[in-house]
Amino acid sequence: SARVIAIVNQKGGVGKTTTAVNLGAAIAELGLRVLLIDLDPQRNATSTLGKGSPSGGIYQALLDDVPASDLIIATSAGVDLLPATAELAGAEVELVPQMAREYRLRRLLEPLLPSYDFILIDCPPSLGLLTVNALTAAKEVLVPVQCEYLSLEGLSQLTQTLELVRRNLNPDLLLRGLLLTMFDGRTNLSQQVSTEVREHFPQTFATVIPRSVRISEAPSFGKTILAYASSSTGARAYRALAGELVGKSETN
Amino acid sequence: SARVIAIVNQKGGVGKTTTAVNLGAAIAELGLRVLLIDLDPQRNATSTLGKGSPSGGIYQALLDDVPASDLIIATSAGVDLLPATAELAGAEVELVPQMAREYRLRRLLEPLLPSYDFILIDCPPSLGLLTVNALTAAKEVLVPVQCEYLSLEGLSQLTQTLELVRRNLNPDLLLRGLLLTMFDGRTNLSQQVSTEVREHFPQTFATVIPRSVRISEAPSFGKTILAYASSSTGARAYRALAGELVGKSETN
Ligand SMILES: Nc1ncnc2c1ncn2[C@@H]1O[C@H](COP(=O)(O)OP(=O)(O)OP(=O)(O)O)[C@@H](O)[C@H]1O
Ligand SMILES: Nc1ncnc2c1ncn2[C@@H]1O[C@H](COP(=O)(O)OP(=O)(O)OP(=O)(O)O)[C@@H](O)[C@H]1O
Ligand SMILES: [Mg+2]
Ligand SMILES: [Mg+2]
Repeated sequence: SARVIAIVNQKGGVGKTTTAVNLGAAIAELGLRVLLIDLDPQRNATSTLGKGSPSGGIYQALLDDVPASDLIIATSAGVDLLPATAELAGAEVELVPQMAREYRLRRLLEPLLPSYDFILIDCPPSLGLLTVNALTAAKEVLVPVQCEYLSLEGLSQLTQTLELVRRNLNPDLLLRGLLLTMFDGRTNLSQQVSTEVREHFPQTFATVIPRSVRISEAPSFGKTILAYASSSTGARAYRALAGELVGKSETN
Repeated sequence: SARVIAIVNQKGGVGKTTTAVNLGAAIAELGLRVLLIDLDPQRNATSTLGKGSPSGGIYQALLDDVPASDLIIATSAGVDLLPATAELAGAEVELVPQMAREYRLRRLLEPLLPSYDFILIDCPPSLGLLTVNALTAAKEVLVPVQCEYLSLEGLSQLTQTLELVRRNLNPDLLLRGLLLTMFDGRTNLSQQVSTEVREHFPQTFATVIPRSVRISEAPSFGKTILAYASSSTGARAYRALAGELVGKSETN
């Protein structure tokens, strides 16, 4: 049954979408079956995979009870995608009065679990109901952390939210790891932040994603870094991350 | 009466907080009276100005009807601050059932308008009720745009939201300008994105904020870039922006 991993950080621009798309593609390259869910109203994962205007998406599954399997599309990156559409922008408010509003994603994913090895959920930069849905549906959490000072600030708020979700909605939720992103070896700041993060969070991945302009160019071609620049430092880092993640089994 | 400017972009990590704090300080350096409002539950503007644990904040004014003037604190950066506290994280959901929920910020700011020349509002990376409150209270909008491909994606969603707010809540709302941030002259991507933005948005500021590690170091010292590295390219760029903004009067 699938490992369900929520990619979460309320701090904006830390590499959540970039990680969801490129890690997903790197895991698929290993021959594993991967589903990527775009739970962000910005729809960046959907457009990065070149699927700008899907006819239906996660909004229809969350609020109109359309089966998720009817909405999933294949992509050239080797991952399946449950895309986001424009209506998702209204979902945070529309979910508020719904019954079992935090469990909707978890319930709609259950029939899909046998069909995939990994399900990755790209979350918006907030700790609202969409992200809470992801944290309730997931068994593991991966937190990208940009190697910048302001990124450190939000980590305690995030771990408090994880604790609240564990206590009220999903007791088995495991913080699988923090992923250092946009690491620039030339600056002291990157070194300081990465030292600080590793001190406070022993479960920080050994793999570090370097700052690389090739990574930020790839989405403009509707490609992952693996397809756009296969031997670049960015592609190699995401392949290493896939290996490290797959190697850490669900139970430990 | 004060010019009220909302600093908005649902895309995360584009430089909203960095612009609110440093532009605010640069305007204050010109001898003008500036109030900065931290409307983001991440509280980055509050902590950047070294005010990590204020006793009260914007949440109390929005939801407990405490007068804003009782919550405003002075800072060493020369701007006044209406800080954010931890409770703000619940405000998006708590505002949903409130009467005139979109007008709450506008109403609480009215008595403050004569006391300031500029009021800057730092918004969270979303288009939810907190940002809608800022867009209803503001007369002008400043949109930071990171010189990256994924930042282009959200601009049409943002302009659609501005149009909705104009039609339903605030007919005078003016898109004052887009601000190109983290511009790295060495990459084609920055050049391409900046050309694209200027083509589609003629009201893009002439001033461009360069990518500069000094800018991202300053918050760890609780300082603005003006105080941390006064003759750096980043400090000069924010001073130029202040001059350009002050030069554009409210009516044109
Ligand atoms: N390792 C990297 N090197 C260089 N640029 C990167 C890297 N990772 C991501 N980027 C770029 O940084 C920007 C932010 O990344 P991304 O959009 O993935 O972050 P996010 O956390 O998903 O943002 P949001 O909070 O808006 O959802 C994007 O323009 C992306 O292309
Ligand atoms: N011109 C710049 N050069 C280098 N780094 C910058 C620049 N502007 C901002 N940064 C850094 O980039 C990161 C994102 O900036 P910032 O937090 O201001 O964006 P934001 O839009 O407010 O993010 P959020 O969406 O999370 O509120 C921060 O770590 C900041 O220090
Ligand atoms: Mg994203
Ligand atoms: Mg911010």
